[in-house]
Parts: sequence; structure tokens; C-alpha cells
Amino acid sequence: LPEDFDWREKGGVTEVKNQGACGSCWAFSTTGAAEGAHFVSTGKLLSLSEQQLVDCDQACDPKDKKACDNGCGGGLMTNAYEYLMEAGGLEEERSYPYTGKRGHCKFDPEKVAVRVLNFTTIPLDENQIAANLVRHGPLAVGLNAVFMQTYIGGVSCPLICSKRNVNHGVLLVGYGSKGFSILRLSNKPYWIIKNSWGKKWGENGYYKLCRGHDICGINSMVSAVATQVSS
Amino acid sequence: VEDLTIRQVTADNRRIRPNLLGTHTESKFRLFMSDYGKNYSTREEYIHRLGIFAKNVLKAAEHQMMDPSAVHGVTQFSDLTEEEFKRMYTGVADVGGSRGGTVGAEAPMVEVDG
Repeated sequence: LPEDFDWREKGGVTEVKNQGACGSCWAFSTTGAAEGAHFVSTGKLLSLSEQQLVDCDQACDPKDKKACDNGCGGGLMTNAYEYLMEAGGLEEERSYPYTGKRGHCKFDPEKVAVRVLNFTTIPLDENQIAANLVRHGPLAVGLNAVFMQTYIGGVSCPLICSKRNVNHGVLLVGYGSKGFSILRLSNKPYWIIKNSWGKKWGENGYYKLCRGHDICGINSMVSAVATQVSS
Repeated sequence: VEDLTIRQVTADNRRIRPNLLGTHTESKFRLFMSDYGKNYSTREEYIHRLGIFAKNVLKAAEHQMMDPSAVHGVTQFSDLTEEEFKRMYTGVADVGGSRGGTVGAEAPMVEVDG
């Protein structure tokens, strides 16, 4: 594994987006993973439609039928992959733009830009997560967002952050080996996370989170997706 | 005539807090409003959000103590309660601590030693 790795430097990550006042982080995390997987397989970066997922996806978790994708009311990235495999794929952002509100489903299968072939969850091990990140592209992850409400910058390494309350879907795009921690008086490794709250939040829309301790449940809900170019 | 039998003695989150008006906190709140283009339709709403903002400034200070390698402070979410913030800006469905997804779909282990 490389010591430092960042898919942004390789051109595999679209601009930071903004979900607005809508609980659709799960849709942004899903499209981010699909955008990255498409980039890895084709070398082309496309911005894909979250609104399609917000409007059309009502898939439920196979193990918990109450955990269903529900527009601005929340959802799961793994449910969204299931929906995409069944629906035929994702349209581009420009053909199905984001509005921040749930509307009628306007998905047009003829406009599909990227098809989802399969997906997988990643083992609860930070080295495995890093290896899959490097191999498959940016990964959809869930975390506990409690410290993100007040985050401005730097490497977040909270002393206490519950691993259980995973409530926010984001995109893991890379990792670094040396982020300075004042408390521990040393350089600590960290994850580079793309958020969907616009560029004015955090470090130009990005969050750096301490790596190595499953901080805020970052290891607990990680998934990768495999895509195919629409013919 | 005031009913002396039942009388509210607990804090009401929507109660007007005139003690924050004219303070340094209100100056910071006005700066926050201008930075993030915030507007409140009524005076009552303004004072309500000012109260939340004051609490969130304290929360940011607590977060700073608990997370010293990051910088915490006023953000675009500083006028929201924690419940509002979670409802409007997060959105991963509650799966009770499980991982979600199809059984048996876990990726094979990759060799990472060295």
C-alpha cells in the first residue's frame, strides 16, 4: 500500500456537491462511489445524478425491511446499489439535476450513463479499507457526524466519538500518513473524506478524520461498487 | 388570574432570551448571518436562533477540547439544534448498528502485509 493516496490527484473525484436541507447524504455517497468506479474502469469522470436516487429509489435493506431509501428522509448506500442494479443504472447530473426536494421519478432508461454491475461491503479492517480504496476507487462510507457540525479544518481525532450512531453517508477518497495531532504530539494517519455540504464547509468541502481507531464508526459501513459503461 | 397550582419552572427552548440581545454573542451571530446569508422571518425566530447559536458556540468549544487536532467553531450549522442538524443534513437510515446490505456480499481479504 502506498503511504499516502488521494483519488483527487488522479482525477477520480467530481467537485464537492451540496445536498442542501435534505437528508440525502446516502445518495451523494452512492453517486460518488459510482463516479469513482466508472473513472477507474474508463478513465473518464462523469458527474452522476443524486436526484434520480432521491426521486425513484425506495429499495429496502434485505435484513431490515424498515431501513428503506426514502428521498430526503434518509437511506442506505447498499440499498441504492440494489436499486441501481435493478433499474438499469444512473443518469448523469446534467440530464437529471439535483433539486434538494423529492419529486416524481423522471428516470429515463435511455439516458443511463453508468450501469452498476455489483457491489460489496468491505471488511472491518482499516488496511483492508485502504487496499480496497486503492484497488476499486473511492468508497462509500458511513460515520457518526456529531463532530462535523462544528468542524472547520485539521485532522479530527476526537477522544470520544460513538461508533454506534452511524448517521451520515460520505465518500472516502484517500488517506495521508502524517496529520499532526497536538494532543498526541505526533503525526497521526488520517482519512480524506469528501462531504456533500458544499465547499464552504470544512476544508473546501472535505473532512480529515483520524485513521487507525475506527473513530466515529468510519470502518463499520464501507462499500465498493463495480460499474459498466452504458452501451 | 394566574393559576398558582401549575406553573412552568423548566426552561423553554422557544422562550425569548432578551439577555443575549446586545451582547458579544449577538454581534457574532450577526456576523454569522451575514457570512452564511441567513435570514429569519420574525423577531421571535431571530431570538430563538440566537439562543441556539449561543449554545452551539459552547458546543464548538467543547468539541475543540475533545478534538484538539482539528479546528472547531462557527459553521453554517451553528443556528441549528443537534436534532435539526441530523434530520436535515445527515440521512443514513438506522440499521441498529448493523452494516446494511446483502448477506455474504463482503469483499475477499486482500494481502496487505508489507
